[in-house]
Amino acid sequence: RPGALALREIRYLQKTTLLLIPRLPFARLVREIALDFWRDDTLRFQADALEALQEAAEAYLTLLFEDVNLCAIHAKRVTIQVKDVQLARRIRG
Amino acid sequence: CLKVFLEKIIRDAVTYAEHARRKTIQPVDIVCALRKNKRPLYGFG
Amino acid sequence: VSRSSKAGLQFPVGRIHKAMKSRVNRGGRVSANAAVYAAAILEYLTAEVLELAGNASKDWKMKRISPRHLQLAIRGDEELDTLIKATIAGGGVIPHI
Repeated sequence: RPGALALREIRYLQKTTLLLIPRLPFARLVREIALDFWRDDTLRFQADALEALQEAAEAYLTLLFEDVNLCAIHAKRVTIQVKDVQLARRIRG
Repeated sequence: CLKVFLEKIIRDAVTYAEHARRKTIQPVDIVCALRKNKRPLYGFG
Repeated sequence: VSRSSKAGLQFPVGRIHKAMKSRVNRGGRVSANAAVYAAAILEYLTAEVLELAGNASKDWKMKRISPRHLQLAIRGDEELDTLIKATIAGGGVIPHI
């Protein structure tokens, strides 16, 4: 039935504590963003630093999507839209 | 949202590393940057 | 005789006193009483968290407290949840749909 797989995934992921974003793409994204703040591409990241950044980023996104989910349900929708994200961030200030 | 979040944290982390005259970002830079953005992180010293 | 044992505490009163003095404006003055009270409060909060985390790890029949147990203990207790806003690395989320 529609939604059964989604609920099973949610239950599995809420039980685990592993990081969800693949490491290399996340590292590439971080290096790309860091280029704006560093004169050349000699900036290096310790693996632990990337891990800490990823832990914080995923915790931020997880809590944000919990609020976004509530916004979508409040609008009697099951589809998350941009305005849900904007409302969640606006209410958080 | 992720890009905005990472830009804020990485900007502060790079500033902390530059202040320490390092070219390598260490976990302590990330932890200080997160604390400065009112998002303390436990588990990385 | 250590000030901790005089006060009947496990937390180091002298070390906390020194840390408070260095943190308060450089060379500031911190009363000995304040250090004892601070050590007592820190000890109570630590005992509170360890108690709940110990229960969580016992439920999972594990002898070692992991970040997951700490996260479940803190997010599962309303007061500690409002007190501790920090992200616990490797903590995950409370299972809730």
